[in-house]
Amino acid sequence: QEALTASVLADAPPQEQKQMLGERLFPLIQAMNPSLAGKITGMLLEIDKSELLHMLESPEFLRSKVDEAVAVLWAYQA
Amino acid sequence: SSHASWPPEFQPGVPWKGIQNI
Repeated sequence: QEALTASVLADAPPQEQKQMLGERLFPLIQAMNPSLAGKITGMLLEIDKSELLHMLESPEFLRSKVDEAVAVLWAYQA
Repeated sequence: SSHASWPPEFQPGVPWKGIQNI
């Protein structure tokens, strides 16, 4: 699978960009949190795309954002 | 219901509509 870079993304329309990022992020998030992966991915896709690209490159950064999203989700549902 | 509408859930292979108001 070709690497998803800023230049590849820039060629796609904005809505498509989030779709592409979501398709890449979802399996990584699913590995961390299978039951909430869809909602977490949905939350993270609201973030700026430069940060989303960083998440694809840095598992530590992704994990920190996933943890953040889960905390927000739990607070919201409480 | 409005309670279940957030957050939008991403599903692989399904076009992402996100939170944009279209």
